[in-house]
Amino acid sequence: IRSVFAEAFHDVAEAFAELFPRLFPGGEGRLVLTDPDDLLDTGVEVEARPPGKRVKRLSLLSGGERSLTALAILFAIFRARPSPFYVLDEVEAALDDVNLQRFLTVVAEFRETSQLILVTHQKRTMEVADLLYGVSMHSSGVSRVISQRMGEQPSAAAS
Amino acid sequence: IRSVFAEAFHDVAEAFAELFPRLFPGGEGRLVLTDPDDLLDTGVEVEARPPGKRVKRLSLLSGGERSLTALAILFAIFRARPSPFYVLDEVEAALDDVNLQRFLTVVAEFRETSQLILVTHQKRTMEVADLLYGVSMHSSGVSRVISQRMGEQPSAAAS
Amino acid sequence: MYLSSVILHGFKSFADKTVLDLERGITVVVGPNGSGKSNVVDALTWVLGSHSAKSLRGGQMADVIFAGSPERRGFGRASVEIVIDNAAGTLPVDYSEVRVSRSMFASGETEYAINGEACRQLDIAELLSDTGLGREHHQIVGQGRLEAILSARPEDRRAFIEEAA
Amino acid sequence: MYLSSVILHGFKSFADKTVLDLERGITVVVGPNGSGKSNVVDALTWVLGSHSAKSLRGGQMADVIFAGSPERRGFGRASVEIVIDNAAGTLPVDYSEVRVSRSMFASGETEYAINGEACRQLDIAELLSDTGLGREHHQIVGQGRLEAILSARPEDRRAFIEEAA
Ligand SMILES: Nc1ncnc2c1ncn2[C@@H]1O[C@H](COP(=O)(O)OP(=O)(O)OP(=O)(O)O)[C@@H](O)[C@H]1O
Ligand SMILES: Nc1ncnc2c1ncn2[C@@H]1O[C@H](COP(=O)(O)OP(=O)(O)OP(=O)(O)O)[C@@H](O)[C@H]1O
Ligand SMILES: [Mg+2]
Ligand SMILES: [Mg+2]
Repeated sequence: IRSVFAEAFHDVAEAFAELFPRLFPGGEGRLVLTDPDDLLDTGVEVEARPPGKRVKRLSLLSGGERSLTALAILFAIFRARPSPFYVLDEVEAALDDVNLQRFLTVVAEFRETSQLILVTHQKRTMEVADLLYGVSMHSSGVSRVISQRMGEQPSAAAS
Repeated sequence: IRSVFAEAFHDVAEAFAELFPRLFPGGEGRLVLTDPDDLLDTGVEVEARPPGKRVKRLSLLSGGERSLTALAILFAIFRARPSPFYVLDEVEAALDDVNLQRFLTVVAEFRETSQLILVTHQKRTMEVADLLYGVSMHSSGVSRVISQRMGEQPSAAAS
Repeated sequence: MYLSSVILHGFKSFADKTVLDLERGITVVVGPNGSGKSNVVDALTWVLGSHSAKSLRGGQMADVIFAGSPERRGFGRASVEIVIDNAAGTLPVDYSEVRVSRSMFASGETEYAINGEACRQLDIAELLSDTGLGREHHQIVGQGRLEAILSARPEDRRAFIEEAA
Repeated sequence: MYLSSVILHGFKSFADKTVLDLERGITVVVGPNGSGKSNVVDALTWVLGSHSAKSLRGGQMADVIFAGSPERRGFGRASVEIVIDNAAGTLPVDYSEVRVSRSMFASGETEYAINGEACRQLDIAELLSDTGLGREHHQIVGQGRLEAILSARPEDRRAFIEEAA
């Protein structure tokens, strides 16, 4: 019998091969088992080759390329084994404008199947929100929140 | 005789006590020796209390507060033992707009005594530049640069 | 199934009872450094059963209780409740709305409850297990955690996929 | 004293000889992800004598040599030269301009030079020692390195201050 892990790895690897070129147009990415004959103990290696480059060593990737590769892995898992909601805390901080747009395009697709909660400082990420929450902390050291449905007036979330 | 380290620590701690409240107005920061009686082996502890908070545990600080505290330590060392040039690679990525401005104000002061090279994606950081370098990589996987003196026309840096 | 609200009271910097009403789709949380955004993320990790003080950025579990500030005294208790909209019947219970809560007292004692009735953490894990919301919460990516996925050893990446399987 | 130019040739993604003319004041480097900004920072760490492949984000020292790309063949050598403006006489030499360079060949052999004359890495360290440009390069804060300052152990923070002393 195919183990639960083998099944999941197959689906995640397939999703990764599809998502990677969408985040790195012209690039190639693969998830590979380190020891395919030993499904119980094998690890998972990541191969990522951005477009126009030959380098496969993960450590030589730039800061933004590393974020984007890690996001491709996460999104592949989310697609292969969907969950009801996802929370991402400033995951797009290292991305330049072009990559930020690619990230947001993929995020928008997940909106169809799952609820997403994104913490960010990026203005472009705020623009994809259906609902915006502003958190503030006054001199009292106590956090407060105020919400605003995008396209409507703000309302303070009281106690 | 006061050791070289004791002298340096004294100056750095003094600079830190002055710089911390400029990055965290209303906050308090201190560098403390873990074992003042043993100058040869003592470590250095950091106390950071943002304004309006009681928490001193470093791990509970937020992402941006951690960046700002680390920058205060760096700047304290730079001030206590100046060097001819400094290179900072995307050190302000986690800061919000208000803290970014405070960071840039302190950076501008260092300009008087040292040369600064800043790598960034933040537009506000670009605005403090005397000289701007744009790096690009075409499909060939080879990096190229083009420079622009702020306030002048661009010129390609050729080989 | 989706989260229809998150209620924090005495949890980290949320001294006052604070309700975040949520909807399907994308909710974006913004605010200055240190205002409490990641504390909301920690609240979700915590109510789903996290036992690791380190993943909640504290030294001990009681660090989640509001510690006080120059103007306010500390609290003796932290509590977080999430309200899950179950109109689609994804969860194996007859309710169209399921409330899951966790409280902690300064003594270190923790209490879990489903729809107001005390239960064990295990009961919550079982209730949510079909949705993939396991103990490791791979659905919650905390600040700065992205790098760990890439620099993890191959065996750890395997465990990550196994958790989601 | 300041850096008046940095010249890269065959170093990481800089296959072609590339000259960055610098000035006093603030130079800001911008560009898309993966374009080569941090590679310039690595070039400065390297020419000043770094022996750690890991701090240059590689697996071995030869990873700094341009590895080739689909359109270009790899190089057999990497070189970086910095030109230091010494008009103020900060460096203990009679030149108003001092050139420091480092080259590496695919064989792993490294060559250092001051003003074109071969020397040891130690000679460069001595030349620059009065300026505080020690081996640890606390003046160069690489991408993602800020967090390490805070999460370091107290003894490591001491070493950090000692380096600068
Ligand atoms: N138990 C507690 N009691 C009171 N305040 C706390 C407690 N735990 C953490 N805090 C405070 O919460 C603040 C951190 O909040 P948080 O990490 O959510 O900020 P953030 O909005 O995510 O900021 P950033 O944008 O910098 O990431 C800290 O300043 C800390 O003092
Ligand atoms: N020896 C080498 N030969 C060819 N290319 C290399 C070599 N070493 C690194 N690279 C390439 O350099 C790129 C990384 O560049 P770098 O880290 O400078 O990017 P960056 O401009 O800092 O981007 P970011 O904004 O994401 O931090 C990688 O894509 C890598 O493939
Ligand atoms: Mg945060
Ligand atoms: Mg970089």
